[in-house]
Amino acid sequence: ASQTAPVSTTTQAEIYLSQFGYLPASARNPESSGLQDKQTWVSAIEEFQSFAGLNITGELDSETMKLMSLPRCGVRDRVGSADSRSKR
Amino acid sequence: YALQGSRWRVKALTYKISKYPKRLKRADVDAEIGRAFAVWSLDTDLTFTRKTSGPVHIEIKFVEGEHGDGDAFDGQGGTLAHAFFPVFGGDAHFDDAELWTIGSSRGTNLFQVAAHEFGHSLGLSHSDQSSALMAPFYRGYEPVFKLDDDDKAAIQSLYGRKTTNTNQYTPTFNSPPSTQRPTSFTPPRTPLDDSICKDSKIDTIFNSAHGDTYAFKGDKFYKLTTDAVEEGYPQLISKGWPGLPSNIDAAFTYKNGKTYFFKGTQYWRYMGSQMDGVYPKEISEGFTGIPDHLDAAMVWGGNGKIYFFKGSKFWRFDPAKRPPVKASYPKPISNWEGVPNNLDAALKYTNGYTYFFKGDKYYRFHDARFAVDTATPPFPRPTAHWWFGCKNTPSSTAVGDH
Repeated sequence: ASQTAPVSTTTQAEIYLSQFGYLPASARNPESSGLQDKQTWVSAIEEFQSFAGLNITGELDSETMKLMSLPRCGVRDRVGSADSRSKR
Repeated sequence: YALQGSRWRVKALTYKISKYPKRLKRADVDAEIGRAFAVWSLDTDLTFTRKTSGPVHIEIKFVEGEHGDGDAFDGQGGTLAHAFFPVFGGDAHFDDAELWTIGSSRGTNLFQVAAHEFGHSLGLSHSDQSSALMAPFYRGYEPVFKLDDDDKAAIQSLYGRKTTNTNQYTPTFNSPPSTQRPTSFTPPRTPLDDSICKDSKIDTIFNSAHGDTYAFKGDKFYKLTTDAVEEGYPQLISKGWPGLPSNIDAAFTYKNGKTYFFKGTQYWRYMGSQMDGVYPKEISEGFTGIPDHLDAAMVWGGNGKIYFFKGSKFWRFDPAKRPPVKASYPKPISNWEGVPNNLDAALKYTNGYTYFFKGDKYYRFHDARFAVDTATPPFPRPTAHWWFGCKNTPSSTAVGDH
């Protein structure tokens, strides 16, 4: 069986963060060159680091990419998409 | 823990395995899947019955790559499995490219991953407690499995505590199926009595031990859905909580499942809607170090401690400590960056966020940054629109909002 590559690039991290609800779904499509403003990117990393119990640096550091490479559940960490009204 | 927002209306659930993994014996898979479901029966009245055909609540499949739900699996490692919340059907899919194993440190343990996925099938989202079964990361084979308190609190907030004594460890077969899927969500409506839309300032807001959200105002209370007032509300507080007065100052539900109400110099304790002992008591008696005539109270998601707010100050109360309030309190509310003084209410909501209410507006707090959250539309936001589902009220307070 093919082995999933560990997360080691910004693009892979962007796809990961979008897949699990930290970035808008648009970021998940590697073809689209969706531009993320810096604050959105930093917030997404902080959010993931906080959720995963890592030091909250806002930087895509090795610790963070190591955790992104762990086997995990495919359900998003943040459910209740930002565009639905019920996200109070 | 965090809840997705939907749950099953029934507790007797059925399931079937419509596609088995390549490398394991069917009988072994049946046993492991039954054990994984039984994890959620230990602390609730949920029961799970395996069927071999026909309609069921939860369908289980072992599949590879693209498998028809738009969420393709990715080969060995990475994503191991995913499941759908009750409102989306509750089914669970497992990546059959994984080396699923039973009782071994090799490969990926089927029981642990299945128990996690069935948490989603029942309405649980991921937890940020790394020790919880509902944490998103696979922690490797754990020969001795134990459900974390966080998971127990989560499942009981949806389905209540266990009242029957049937220990459902041996899955039962083919009892008459109730194929009722969760009723579709009725669209939120503006509350029948829409006075709350004209004046959305509240006295207090809290979650019950079952995860229901209630807002108090005067002698009435409103039960809230995920974005509006539930039909048939408001109702009288004296009906919902016999013995409780109107015009409550503050309220919260602690992890012991009890709800505490505060008014003036006194407080009341309830288990569900029943007064839990002889009340009222003096706040000074039960919450030494906490002042009277409070503005707001909540259990903060960041550390599970109880916070009280009054005027420009706040106190932290830890029942497990002596004294429960450190001498360094009170502290200024300005420590909670962006949160105003003289609050009306505070709440840790079922989506895991902390909220503060003042006047007709509310603030969402970013626990990790310890500051009011930044979002669009910005905070503070109008409470009427986002919490009570009021139509023709603005969704933003930003001046010159485009």
